[in-house]
Amino acid sequence: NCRKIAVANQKGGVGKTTTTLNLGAALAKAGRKVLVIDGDPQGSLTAWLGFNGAVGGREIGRVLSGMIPFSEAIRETNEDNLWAVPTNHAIVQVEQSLTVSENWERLLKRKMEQSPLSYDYILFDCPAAFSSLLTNYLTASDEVIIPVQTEIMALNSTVKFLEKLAQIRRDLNPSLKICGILPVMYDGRTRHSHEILKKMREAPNLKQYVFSSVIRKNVRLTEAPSRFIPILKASPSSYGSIDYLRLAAELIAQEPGG
Amino acid sequence: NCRKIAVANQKGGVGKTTTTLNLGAALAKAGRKVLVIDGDPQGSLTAWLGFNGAVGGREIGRVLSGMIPFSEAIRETNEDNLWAVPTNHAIVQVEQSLTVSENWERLLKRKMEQSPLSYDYILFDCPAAFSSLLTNYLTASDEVIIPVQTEIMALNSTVKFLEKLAQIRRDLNPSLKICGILPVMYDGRTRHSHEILKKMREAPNLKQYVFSSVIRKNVRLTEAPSRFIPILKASPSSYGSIDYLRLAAELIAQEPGG
Ligand SMILES: Nc1ncnc2c1ncn2[C@@H]1O[C@H](COP(=O)(O)OP(=O)(O)OP(=O)(O)O)[C@@H](O)[C@H]1O
Ligand SMILES: Nc1ncnc2c1ncn2[C@@H]1O[C@H](COP(=O)(O)OP(=O)(O)OP(=O)(O)O)[C@@H](O)[C@H]1O
Ligand SMILES: [Mg+2]
Ligand SMILES: [Mg+2]
Repeated sequence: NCRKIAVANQKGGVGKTTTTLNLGAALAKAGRKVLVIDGDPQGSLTAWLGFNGAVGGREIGRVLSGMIPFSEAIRETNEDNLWAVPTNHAIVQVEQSLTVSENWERLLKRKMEQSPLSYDYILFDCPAAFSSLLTNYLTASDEVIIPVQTEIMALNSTVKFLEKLAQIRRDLNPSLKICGILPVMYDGRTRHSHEILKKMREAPNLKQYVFSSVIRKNVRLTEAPSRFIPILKASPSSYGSIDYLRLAAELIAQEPGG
Repeated sequence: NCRKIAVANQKGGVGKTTTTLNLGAALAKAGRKVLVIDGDPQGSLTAWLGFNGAVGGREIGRVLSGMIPFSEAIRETNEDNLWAVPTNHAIVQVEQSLTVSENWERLLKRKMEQSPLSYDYILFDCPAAFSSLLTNYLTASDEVIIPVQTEIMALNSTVKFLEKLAQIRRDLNPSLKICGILPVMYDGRTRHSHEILKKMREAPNLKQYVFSSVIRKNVRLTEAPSRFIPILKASPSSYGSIDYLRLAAELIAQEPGG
């Protein structure tokens, strides 16, 4: 069965795109059929996948504006078992006019239901900030992965984001559950990182969600986008690879019968 | 004369708040009269200054909604020569209704002109994302400091932000100039950080703006918000302190006659 997982956090620069690309690639390496969707007008996932501006008309903006079916926006990547829906500038206009139509929050959900999809995992790379696009992705998905930096400033915003998810669950998507809070950019050398990770694992309102897997700060992950390949190809033996492979294994272990 | 500087970048988590607080404190330490304004509904600058939720009605939201004059929102801090305009939830409602009124882009500028202000520096801590609030801060200020991480993903968004500034200069604020691009979170141990800093200093469209001062990645800066004091107090001899003092000196050297 298909797990639809939004990779989301209202804060910027916390590793949403890095997680979508590399978790997606790790699941694909494990033999799962994976579709990653670039839901962010900024298009960093699209760039990382090597589209180099040549996206053409088969992208998420035209799906959301009703011009093409969802399946037409699905593109191959250079990785086995990994497909992608890219983005480009079209989505910017769409975002502005999205809320005009009735039931706009379920627009992407409906478009996806109208297309035959045979994936094990669909990952949505979400934009920072609360927006009509984010609402669409959280309504179209069943689960959320929340990347959270192991830094003090990241904790308060996590609680705020959980409140937003509770609101979406009440008003739009009763089946939306938290797949997990993913500690990211963990710097084992610093006591601060260690203390905040400990806080996350002990906080009564967070601890049940925090993954066992932790993504360590690793410059190979910072470099990988400039090479247009996932970390598994760029630096297979790096901590970045090991950590995302471990997260993929943790997700696979959650599968029914696995 | 008063330098009004917006600390801005549409990306999240790039060090805008860290720069506003610590550059402000460094300028104050050098004897300049400094006002920092928390323009971000997320309120991390307000939290860092120790307001602990007890902001009351003297904050920027009520200035923007016209309920109080700007001067009434100016608060003392625990640091000599440093004042602050905090924020709280009021600004969220204001942001949503801001664009209704005529000439809304110049709202804060007008409010500030109506108050007697005797500061050497006014720093605006800006929110991530393009928004009506950001437009107000960029119209109320004369200069912009753009913190940019020395990572490949940060470069493209910098160019995009410069285009936004050019648009604001054309349409709303002809005197808006770039004070400088500030390389931040520089990790001297990694070749990647070094290469991207080099790119910034050599890129034809960027190099004339890049500060000499670089803010190194320093866990003392990550910790300081949890201690509710600027880095200069938290860890006076750390790289975080040294780097922001150096940036303050670079700004002071730009002053007429200095
Ligand atoms: N574990 C990590 N180690 C080192 N660098 C990382 C790590 N995770 C992410 N980065 C770097 O941090 C920056 C932000 O990451 P990323 O773009 O994935 O975040 P994001 O949440 O998608 O940002 P945005 O809100 O802009 O979409 C990038 O420069 C990325 O290369
Ligand atoms: N030079 C640095 N060294 C180490 N950590 C840093 C540095 N600068 C910022 N940080 C940390 O990076 C994170 C983001 O910084 P900050 O909140 O200042 O960014 P911001 O641009 O204001 O974010 P937002 O878009 O959420 O307002 C924080 O956890 C902060 O403590
Ligand atoms: Mg992203
Ligand atoms: Mg900030």
